[in-house]
Amino acid sequence: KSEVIAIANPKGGCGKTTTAVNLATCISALKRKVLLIDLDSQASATIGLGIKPYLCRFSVAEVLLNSAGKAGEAVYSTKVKNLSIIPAKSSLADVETELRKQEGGGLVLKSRLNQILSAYDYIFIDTSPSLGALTLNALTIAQRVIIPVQTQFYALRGLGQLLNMVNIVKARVNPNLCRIRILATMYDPRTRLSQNILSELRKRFEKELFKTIIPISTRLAEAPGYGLPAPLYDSHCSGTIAYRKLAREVIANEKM
Amino acid sequence: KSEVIAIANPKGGCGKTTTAVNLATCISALKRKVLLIDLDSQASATIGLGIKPYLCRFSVAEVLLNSAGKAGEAVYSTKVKNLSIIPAKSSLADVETELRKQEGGGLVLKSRLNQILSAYDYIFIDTSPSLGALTLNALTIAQRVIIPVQTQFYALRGLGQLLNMVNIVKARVNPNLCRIRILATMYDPRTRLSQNILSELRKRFEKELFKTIIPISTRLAEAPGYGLPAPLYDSHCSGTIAYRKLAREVIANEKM
Ligand SMILES: Nc1ncnc2c1ncn2[C@@H]1O[C@H](COP(=O)(O)OP(=O)(O)OP(=O)(O)O)[C@@H](O)[C@H]1O
Ligand SMILES: Nc1ncnc2c1ncn2[C@@H]1O[C@H](COP(=O)(O)OP(=O)(O)OP(=O)(O)O)[C@@H](O)[C@H]1O
Ligand SMILES: [Mg+2]
Ligand SMILES: [Mg+2]
Repeated sequence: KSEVIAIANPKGGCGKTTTAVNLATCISALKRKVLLIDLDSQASATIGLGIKPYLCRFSVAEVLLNSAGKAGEAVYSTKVKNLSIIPAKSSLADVETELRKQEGGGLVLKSRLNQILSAYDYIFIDTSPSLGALTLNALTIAQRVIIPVQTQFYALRGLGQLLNMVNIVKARVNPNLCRIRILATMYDPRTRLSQNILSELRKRFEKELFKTIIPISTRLAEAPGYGLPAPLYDSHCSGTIAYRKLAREVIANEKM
Repeated sequence: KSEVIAIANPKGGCGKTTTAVNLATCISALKRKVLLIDLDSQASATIGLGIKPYLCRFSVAEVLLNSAGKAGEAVYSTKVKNLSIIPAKSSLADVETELRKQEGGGLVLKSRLNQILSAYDYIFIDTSPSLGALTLNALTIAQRVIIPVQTQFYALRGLGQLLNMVNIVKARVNPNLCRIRILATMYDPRTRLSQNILSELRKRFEKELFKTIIPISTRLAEAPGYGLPAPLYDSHCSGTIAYRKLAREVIANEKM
């Protein structure tokens, strides 16, 4: 049975795309079949996996607008074995406006993807920094949500608003959305700020917080420039090691 | 005559709020009367200036929905002399949905603020990481746009989409939107990535790029935790020095 995991947080720049690309890569290395869906019109996850958005005839926009025929036509292979992607293009920004107007605009992705989901063990959805119609679509189809939180002050503040939103979606639209997990990202052990924020996260969200912490690592930020996930760019850097550890923790959680 | 400057970029976490709070503070220190408008429901700029969103009876949401009576009732003073703020509250997220439904929803802020703008020399608007109805309101009223861009790979990619959007707004809604400026932020001279991205910005956007570069500075990230802008938290750190330099460059640009 496939497990759908949304990566979401309206706070910008907290590591959603970096987590989606690298976690999906590390999970596929553990012999799972993985699909990554890019639901951000900035198409960062698409670019981070070395795919040029403008060369893709079908993207997630066509899947949502139903013009891709079968959703499977928008699935592309990547340089990573066992990892496929449904890319985003900048046209996705217009789809968001369309979906808002429709009754039940939050359920479109779920109905369009139904026929292909069972082919994958894990489906990750990268979302944009907003709580709009597209992110709602991701939360409606997901069984789990991973919330990346930078160990910085502003990031901690936005968390309350997001947890409220996720609980509303769970109550109204998607009772299957059972597990909410928080991932500490860009942790810099040299600064007191990072240490303070991490201990605050541990105090307030002990149950939800992953044991794995993603450290600040320049190699993680360099990899997208080469169109490679970190494990292919530098398999021994601290970022790759952390995402591999996270992948094992995510798989172990399955039975929780 | 007052100058309205929007701080915008749909890429998340590029330094919009940090720039809005610190630039507004440094400009007010140069004997200008400044108003900061927080147009992000995360209310980071409000919190960064030490104001508790839930204690504010009126916020920008009430100004937009016309329930604040005179817009002036939503203006609060801050710890910074010459700097006032119209705060945000999480209710702003619902206003965005309302505005989308209305004809001319992009022009509401302009008409509601008209009577108070002339009381200020500079009005800065902090926006959320999206190109939705609220950001459109900011771009419709602004004469200038400052686009903070981290010296990172993904940040460079998103720039094209934003410049297109701004040019559309200029052509269709706001011919006064004459100056678009790009600000390099979170620059880390120790990494080749930062250096490469900065030289790419200089090559592609020589005319728009500010001479001032904002360096990576932990003190900038610590200050919001104390509800203080950086110049009040640590007046000699590299972040404060850079924003002071930027303030002088922005004022010098006035006559451009
Ligand atoms: N652990 C890390 N160490 C160093 N740099 C990182 C790390 N994680 C992410 N980055 C860099 O920080 C920036 C923000 O990360 P990313 O784009 O993944 O965040 P996001 O939440 O997807 O942003 P957005 O809100 O715009 O979608 C990127 O330039 C990325 O390369
Ligand atoms: N020059 C800098 N040096 C170090 N840290 C910085 C710098 N500028 C911003 N930061 C920190 O980086 C994070 C992102 O900055 P900020 O919140 O200002 O970006 P933003 O564009 O407003 O984000 P959002 O897209 O969520 O609105 C914050 O935690 C902030 O404190
Ligand atoms: Mg992203
Ligand atoms: Mg902000």
